[in-house]
Amino acid sequence: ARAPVAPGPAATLLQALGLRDAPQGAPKSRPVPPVMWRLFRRRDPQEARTSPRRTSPGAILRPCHVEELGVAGNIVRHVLDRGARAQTLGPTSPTGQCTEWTVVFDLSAVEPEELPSHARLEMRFAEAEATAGAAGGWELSVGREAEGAGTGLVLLRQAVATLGTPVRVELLGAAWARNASAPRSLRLVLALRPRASGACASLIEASLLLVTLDPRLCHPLARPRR
Amino acid sequence: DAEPAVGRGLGGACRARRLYVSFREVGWHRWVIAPRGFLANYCQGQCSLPATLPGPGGPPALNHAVLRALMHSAIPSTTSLPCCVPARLSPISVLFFDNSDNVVLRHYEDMVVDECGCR
Repeated sequence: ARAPVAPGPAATLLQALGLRDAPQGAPKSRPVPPVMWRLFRRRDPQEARTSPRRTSPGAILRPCHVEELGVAGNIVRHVLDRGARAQTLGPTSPTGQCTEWTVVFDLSAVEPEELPSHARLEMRFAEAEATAGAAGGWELSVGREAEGAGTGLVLLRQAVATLGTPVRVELLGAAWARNASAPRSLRLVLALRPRASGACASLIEASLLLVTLDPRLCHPLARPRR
Repeated sequence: DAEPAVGRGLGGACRARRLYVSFREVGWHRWVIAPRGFLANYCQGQCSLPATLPGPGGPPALNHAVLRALMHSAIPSTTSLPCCVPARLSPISVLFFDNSDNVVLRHYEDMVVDECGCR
């Protein structure tokens, strides 16, 4: 029997930094979202060098804490939907004649040791030209995909006043329990129902901003500075 | 881009030296988005007496390191000198693409040597 091959020094080094494999490189069609740049700049090393652990006078950066989002964490992931699947439903469905979408998020990169502290689903919609300007806004429902197809259990409902800005909902506590690990894959059914008129909208993009705390990389929790 | 390493017993007292880690040099530039590199620094220098003793503004020396240096100066064959190692470090954040095409911001503690000490 062959003994398992020991990982090379490069692989061992990456594992020490919490990475399973060396990433292959930047995907061609994946720009860096502005929110990720903002979060990065909050902890700009240049600024940290001139004023350690501070972003501005008086503002101390707490270790293992994402200041901008106000939650504990040391890893932030921006996960894109793996291809929204649209389905136009009949008048008996909760969305009437409008479409509902199945979105899939691959969370297999999240280690079981990581504790999720924030899971923000962000959606960008566009109103259909023929029905633009729905009076009374919309109601968004987010459900778990049922076995087979269609909406299973509805996880949350939220009023949406306008589609001019991205629609955001917090999934932690709704899609999975607050104290539980993130699922390997998250399949959701999104539906946007007009409150008054028969206006419909189309989903342009859905993404998930997931913040987790990996206690293995958070030394200050176990070793507070004197 | 580093301050040149000095030979054993040379180079003065234990202190932080300049070391810039370039992600291009280590071949990570294809997946690390930012920063392009960072000033990691490293520690080098002698830990013999009196350098081992705490200097003004420097890190407090461990009593063990002082006594070890004292023992070494009295009877060099009994023990080696204390080691010049990081005494205070600070974190950096790295923005990168993972293998699932996710954009990841990861915060790493203890990446930059701010201060060295004899331990």
